[in-house]
Amino acid sequence: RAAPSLTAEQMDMGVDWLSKYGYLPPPDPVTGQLQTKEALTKAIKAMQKFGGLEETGVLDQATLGLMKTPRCSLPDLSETEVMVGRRRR
Amino acid sequence: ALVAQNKWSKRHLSWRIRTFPKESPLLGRDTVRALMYYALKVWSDISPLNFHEVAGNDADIQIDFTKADHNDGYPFDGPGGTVAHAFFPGERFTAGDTHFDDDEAWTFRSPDSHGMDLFAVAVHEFGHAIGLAHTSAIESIMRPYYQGPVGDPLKYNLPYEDKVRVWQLYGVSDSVSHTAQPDDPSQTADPPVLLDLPENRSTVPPARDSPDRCTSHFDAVAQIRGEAFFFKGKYFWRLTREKHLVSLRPAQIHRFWRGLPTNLDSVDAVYERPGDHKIVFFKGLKYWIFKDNNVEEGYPRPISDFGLPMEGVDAAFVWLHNDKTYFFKDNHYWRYDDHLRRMDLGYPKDSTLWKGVPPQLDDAMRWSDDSSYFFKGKEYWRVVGSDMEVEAGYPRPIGKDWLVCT
Repeated sequence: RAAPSLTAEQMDMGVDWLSKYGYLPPPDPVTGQLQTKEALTKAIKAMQKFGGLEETGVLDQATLGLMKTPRCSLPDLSETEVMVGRRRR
Repeated sequence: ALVAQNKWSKRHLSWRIRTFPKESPLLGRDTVRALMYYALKVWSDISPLNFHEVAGNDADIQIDFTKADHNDGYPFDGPGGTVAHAFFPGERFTAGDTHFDDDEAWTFRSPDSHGMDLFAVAVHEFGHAIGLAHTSAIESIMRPYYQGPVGDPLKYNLPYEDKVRVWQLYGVSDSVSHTAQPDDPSQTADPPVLLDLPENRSTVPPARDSPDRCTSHFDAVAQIRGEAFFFKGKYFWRLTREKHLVSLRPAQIHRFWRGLPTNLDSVDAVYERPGDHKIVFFKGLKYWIFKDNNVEEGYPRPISDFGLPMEGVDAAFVWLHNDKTYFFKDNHYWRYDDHLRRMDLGYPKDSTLWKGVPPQLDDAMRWSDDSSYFFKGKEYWRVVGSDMEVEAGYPRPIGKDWLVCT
């Protein structure tokens, strides 16, 4: 659990969001393996930094609030960086 | 900033709205077209790119209002969440295409700030369409999150961060100062000309009957696309938004405003309609509506369409305070709602309610300093903000203050 008050639903939403906008590679489609805790923390920090939040690395309420803010569909990382992430995966 | 995406190799890009948003009384098709035009213009004003609207299926930038899964890999998710996206330039046939979620409550200058401001989102998405990625910079339209309305499309100025990124991609437009610095109001990157005025029109020598700008009592004065137009007889003078005369010599009305009768000897009043930014000309009991420089089909029509009296109008202007259109005739005035296309109840009223404004005006206009200006004879009066009273120190001379006269 990234934060004590976080529900499983919020956790899933957070991971989906981070994947959708390029901070986290999606779960492996073959093995279904999820991200490591370290990768998740790093992704959250990157998202918080990009959004102007304090880089706590946990899915706190401020972070979840920003994730619910209306936004553009395109990822925040460039296509090149997303592709690099996929290749690494 | 992230690494720049692909960019267009050509400089002239076509656009087209393929599907419009669901019906809304505040956001008609012409308004949507105008907002797209101005959102693209934000980028073309500071770069060598040019955008032109086309009708066919081959537009570089196809604009759609769609919802849910629309088969491009970026499904929309209903109100909130993702609101729009655009495809970067490149080889794919979708390059440049821009999609808005039709489940959003799109608005334009909503007074209560509800809904999603279409102009603000369109400026952001067209940034993607020309190659800009998201940025975390605080002062940028390319931040990924919706930041609320950005104000009047005619006055919007890109943050310096975004200008620099566009210049890195495409270079600087010929009309843009290379030394422009952030927060320096004297170094604006916006070219002053909004409407198409080919050089050869302004260099056509005026006829012998052309009036003297310094002694004229003007027939009509209007702010159109941020610029001031002074009409006299068959001619007009044009001032940029910085109040610089485009030319000391007047241009001929019928050569610029295509579709007015060539024998028209003068106009009574002119104003730019709020909402769709069409331009309305009054003469006698008739009026014409222009989209940019060209008259719309079906005009002239009788001014009774507005519920106006049968004697014509002296003046027409849109008050910034409430976005309503005010018509003046002799010592009366009317208030018209251009969004609802109807006259407000309780009018006409006595024009003396505008304290200090004289009767039988030549014309009136709003101006970008949030003031309204009233013109009569060789003098003009200023009304600031939402006051209905002339500011102290007026009247002042029109020629000296507006038209480079001594």
